[in-house]
Amino acid sequence: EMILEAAKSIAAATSALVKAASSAQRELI
Amino acid sequence: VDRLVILHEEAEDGNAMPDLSRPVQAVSNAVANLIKVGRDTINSSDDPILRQDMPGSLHRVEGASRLLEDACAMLKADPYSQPARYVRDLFVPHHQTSFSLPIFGNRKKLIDGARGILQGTSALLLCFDESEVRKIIRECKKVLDYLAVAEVIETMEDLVQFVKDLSPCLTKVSREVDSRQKELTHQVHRDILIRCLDQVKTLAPILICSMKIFIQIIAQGGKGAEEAAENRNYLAGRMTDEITEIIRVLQLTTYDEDEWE
Repeated sequence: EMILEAAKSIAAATSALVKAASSAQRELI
Repeated sequence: VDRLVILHEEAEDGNAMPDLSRPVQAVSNAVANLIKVGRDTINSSDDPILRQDMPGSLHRVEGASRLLEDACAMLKADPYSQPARYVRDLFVPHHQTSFSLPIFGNRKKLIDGARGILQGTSALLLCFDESEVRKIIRECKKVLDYLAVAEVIETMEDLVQFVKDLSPCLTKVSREVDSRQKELTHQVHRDILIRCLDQVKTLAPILICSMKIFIQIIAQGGKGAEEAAENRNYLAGRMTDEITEIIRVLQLTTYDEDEWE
């Protein structure tokens, strides 16, 4: 259970990182 | 990761990479948590294969997280750092691409870091999942061991003990296989597990009944004992086949099936 939760947090954080990079990049473009 | 690669490509136009310190820190925190939980799992597991395989995945995630942190710090200091040249080949298989040129710098580190974290996490989950499957298989094999002694039970006393031993084991297998099939995304594998489990549940009381009949027959002089033994062995064999099939399907991955592709 804890491993699954930890992995989900990583997926969520990585997804948020990519979204942050995308939106900031779009603003620049 | 694909989206990061595209961002990286767009950076060819000379755009600066944004400051990603906060989201990267969130990823680092999530990774630190996974490392902690992963280590606890390794230390508390009695599965030698998990204890051998999982540390590699943890190291990979840990290293990738450092790569991401480094890249983020360096990109913050120099947002125009080393733009990409050709990166499409990063996610196009080599046999399909006509060019393969390297990409450089901190943006590559960022992409490699994100990819390493996701691949490492995926490997870790797979390692954990395989260990869970081995646990269920251990229980299935206990049932097989009990079924193998069905043939030598010749008294009611032994039969009572046989049922006492087999029942909790069968209940556990039934519960674990049922919860496993619910987790599977592969419909064919799910269906086979459900079907085999139903068969096992149907056959178990019939097997016990046939064993009881055999014992009663030999207690009354033995007429018809041979047929009763045959019937009992047939039922034990059927159950053995179903459990063996459950073990086989539990070990399959989606990649074993053409239709998945």
